[in-house]
Amino acid sequence: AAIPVPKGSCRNLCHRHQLFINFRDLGWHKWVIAPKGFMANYCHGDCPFSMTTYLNSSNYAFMQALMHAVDPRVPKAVCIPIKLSPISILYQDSDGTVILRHYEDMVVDECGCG
Amino acid sequence: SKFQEYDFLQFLDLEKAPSPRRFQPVPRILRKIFQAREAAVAGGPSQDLCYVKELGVRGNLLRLLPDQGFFLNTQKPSRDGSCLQKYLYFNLSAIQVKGTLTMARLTLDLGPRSYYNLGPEVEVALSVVEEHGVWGRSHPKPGRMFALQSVPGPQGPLHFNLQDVVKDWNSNGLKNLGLYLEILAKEDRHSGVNFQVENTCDRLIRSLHASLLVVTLNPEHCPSSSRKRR
Repeated sequence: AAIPVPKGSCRNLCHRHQLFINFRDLGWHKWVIAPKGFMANYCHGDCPFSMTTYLNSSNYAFMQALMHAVDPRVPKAVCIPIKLSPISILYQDSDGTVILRHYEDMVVDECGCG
Repeated sequence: SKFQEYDFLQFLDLEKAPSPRRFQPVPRILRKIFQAREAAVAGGPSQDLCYVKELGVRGNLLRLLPDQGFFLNTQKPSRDGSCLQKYLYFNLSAIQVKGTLTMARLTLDLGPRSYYNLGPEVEVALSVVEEHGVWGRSHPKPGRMFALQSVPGPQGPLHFNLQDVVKDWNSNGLKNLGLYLEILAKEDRHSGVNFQVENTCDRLIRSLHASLLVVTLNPEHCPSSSRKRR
């Protein structure tokens, strides 16, 4: 039988929450040339069993949600990033050197149950 | 809540928030790489952050160091056509030992390209300084010459590979005492065109701009297999 989607509003379900860090708020605009800030998104929300069947989650999450449905002592699957992207920061140090630095996996693009 | 700025700086591999006195102009090459990276992120394909395709080298940290040297003479050009001598100094202390140096490119920008400064031919000589001068009394002494280049007209950027020189300073124990730059303007008696060597030298002294682009690869962030297999 089709598993009823939980009554809880979608807002409680696992999804990406957007959060923008503006370097000017930190006073970093005095030395960061670009970008003006960056997306510090995060993943949050519930991972009920039904979620794992359509939110691109790992097989392990499906099994864990299934086990949790059978035995609540097994923890639920959790809401985690499943797609990340890098950022580059162009800034100047106290010596006048212009620096371009890349940081891997800094921005959460997608979330899923894992 | 109080933003843990210190932790964030540490996370970005910075001891403390820099406090530059004034912003340096951002060189076109860094702006181009930054914009290409931003576009790649927006476009979606995964990119190899440990390879700088615009420069054709591996690396995940690019630094453009400003020249902190000074002119050694700005008198009239001497008999042998020597236009200017300049002491070049780049503070390499920030280049962490843990990073592997993959590029050190000196750029001498002789000034904007134009149709009316077509000559005279100039010769650019670069040497390593092996003996510090005494401020105000003696000039830094040029040691080994590592580059000599003739340029048809005193204009546009010239690039010199300094990787071996910087490696000597960074890891072979030679002290970084700076570089000695000499530019000679060569009268061209055959062409009959009398280039005003003096004007050329004056303009070069006004427009010369030196910078050093250093690319390093941090093995912690860039394991050797980080390049995607084709």
